[in-house]
Amino acid sequence: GGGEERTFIVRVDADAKPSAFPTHAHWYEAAVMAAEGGGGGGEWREGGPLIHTYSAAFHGFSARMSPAAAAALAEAPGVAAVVPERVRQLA
Amino acid sequence: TTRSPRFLGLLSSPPSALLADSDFGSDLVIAIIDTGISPTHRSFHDRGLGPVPSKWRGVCSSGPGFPPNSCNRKLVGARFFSAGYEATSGRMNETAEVRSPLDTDGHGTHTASIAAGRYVFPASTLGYARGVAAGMAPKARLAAYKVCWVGGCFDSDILAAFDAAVADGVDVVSLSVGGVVVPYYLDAIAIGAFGATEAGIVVSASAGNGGPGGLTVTNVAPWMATVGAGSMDRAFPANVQLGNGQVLDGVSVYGGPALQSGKMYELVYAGASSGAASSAADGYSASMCLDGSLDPAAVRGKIVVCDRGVNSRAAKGDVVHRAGGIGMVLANGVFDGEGLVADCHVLPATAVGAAAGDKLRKYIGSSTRQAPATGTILFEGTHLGVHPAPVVAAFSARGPNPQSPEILKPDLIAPGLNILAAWPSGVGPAGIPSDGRRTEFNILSGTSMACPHISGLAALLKAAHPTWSPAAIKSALMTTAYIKDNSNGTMVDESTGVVADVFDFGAGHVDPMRAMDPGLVYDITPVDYVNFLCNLNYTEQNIRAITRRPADCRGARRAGHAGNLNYPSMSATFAADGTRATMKTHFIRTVTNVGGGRAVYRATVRSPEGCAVTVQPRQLAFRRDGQKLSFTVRVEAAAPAKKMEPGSSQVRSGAVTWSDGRHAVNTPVVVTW
Repeated sequence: GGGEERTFIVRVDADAKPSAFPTHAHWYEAAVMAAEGGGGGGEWREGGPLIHTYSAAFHGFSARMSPAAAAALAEAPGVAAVVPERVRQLA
Repeated sequence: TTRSPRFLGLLSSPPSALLADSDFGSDLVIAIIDTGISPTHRSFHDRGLGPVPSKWRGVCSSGPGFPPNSCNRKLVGARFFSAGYEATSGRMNETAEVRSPLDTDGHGTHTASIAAGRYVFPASTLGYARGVAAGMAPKARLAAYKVCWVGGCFDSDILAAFDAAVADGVDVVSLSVGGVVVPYYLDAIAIGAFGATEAGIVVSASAGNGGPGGLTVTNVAPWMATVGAGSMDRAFPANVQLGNGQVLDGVSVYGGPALQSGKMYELVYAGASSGAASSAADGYSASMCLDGSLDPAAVRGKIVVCDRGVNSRAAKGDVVHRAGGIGMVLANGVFDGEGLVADCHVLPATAVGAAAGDKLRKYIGSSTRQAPATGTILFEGTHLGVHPAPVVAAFSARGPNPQSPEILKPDLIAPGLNILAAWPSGVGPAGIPSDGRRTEFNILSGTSMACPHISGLAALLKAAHPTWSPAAIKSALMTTAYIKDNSNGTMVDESTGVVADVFDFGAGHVDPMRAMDPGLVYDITPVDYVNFLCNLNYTEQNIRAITRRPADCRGARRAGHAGNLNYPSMSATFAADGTRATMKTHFIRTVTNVGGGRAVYRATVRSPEGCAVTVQPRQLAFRRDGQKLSFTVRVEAAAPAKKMEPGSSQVRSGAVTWSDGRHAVNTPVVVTW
């Protein structure tokens, strides 16, 4: 179902970025917004929906979204994995 | 770190080969992903250091308490990542924490100086552990990535730190955080660490503090070094002398005004003890000395016995102190066993094991108003040359590996009990807000402290052997580790006092001088990890989530099983269902000669009890440096005589050792039914 928003980490195939998007961040934002509800259904956030973008250790991003949106995103082209965030503690 | 370099054999005059050959790690950058750093600490001065390595591409982020000039040739970079934390927890309270790399907790400063702190003299904590403090790689450069906040360390921020560290050009990542264990494709740390490893970065992570129970180890991906904690040959005895003449062993690094010499104080058990004269209050909360649970009238002027658990050990002392108690004895329960941690308490206090705790409670329980229980605490300061050492710390997380039992975890242990290291000037050593004391160094315990020991040592190895892969460096550290203590017995488990096993210490305790020249290493490429994941029956999509590589598992699965990853340990798991008399498996391994040239290695086998282990071939003749040769290890195990109960297991361990007369390459072999 929809469920409460939480943070997900999304891993993508960097080479799969459609050329219509000038940067990976544009692609990521559009993908989240589309997953949230057809390109405009997601909650608007200052600075956009992305928390971090990743490009060195791996390609992808983190974003707040509903579990339903995360499930939809997992099926999107170019998305390799959608992983729910966990909180770690100092050891 | 006033003891661990010597305990590890790093200190000698002239400097050890490891330190000299690596120039103390001066060209290497160690990333500390933690609570930030205190940049002005003496441990991070840059006197005598050459220019920042040219490969360094990082930045020095500024913010409150962390001006732009905070970095130097020692602390070459600092960043902070809070967006993930704040996305979940809301905007941070900037009166309690700061939006900069500044460490307002202390943990990150402590771990950073263990890995790469400069030589600092004099160093001590409240007079304890006095000496020269030094990190493992004292000239290595540090980069601090602050990801842990009051609310915890969030995966999205940790990954941002990994991403930045890879882009910045670090050589080693030290990660003293942990959490739940999930499949590797759902584990953000495992995913980030894979990318770092692929970039040639050694990732060292804490095993976790969930011990001594089994299956508690975290950060278990095979591409990471998973580090458990052991003791050193140093102790801080603070024994409890009872009015009945008994003396109970305890430990403490309390450094304030002592109890009156020769005076015996009334002892009171904080928990309910119906019928006894000396119970401070009733109930579970009081037994744990939770905040507000103690009756001041019952504890004033007395030494209060608190049970371990729920709140922090130092916080219990604060609760007793505020209630008017004059001292505290922190007693382990049966599940804590005999593991003791020395803390910087805010009042005269000591910690005792479960057996001593029982004696103490019984003594108090048998007292009367006319003949109250009495006692005092005898603080003995710092003892060196303690036997046996090392001992596996009770809290150190234990195997087997919950995700893939084919990979033995933890990988190895390093000093992690009562470690003195740098501490920020703005934080009290007890780590509680009411502690107004200030110390330049603090003594902490945890696999958090063990991990940066390995991180620093990995930096030294990488500096001395720049072409070695992360897997080769880990192999060198593991195959040269030892399992005998300084009493020449097998290391013991602190929680029980009995001999420890491979699920406690992995390959053993790190021995950096031997790791410098391991003779042979087990190397692993990223493709090998893909095959390993195939053999875990992960889907292609799951494998791509970790490795960003298309996975064709058909070849890998034909090649064998997950245990055939070229790992420096071997772990066989058999289902003892009573249907077979014997069970068999085999492991294929390839070793690379890094010993310098021609060498002939012969195998010796110590078979696990009840098993037959054979190696084929039994001799490996290397003609040149860098040559790779393979061998097969066959394990045949007799089924346990009795059918085992569901959920139960039996573990036996042995080893295969390759030796050319100069090197001994130890590989643990573990069999679990």
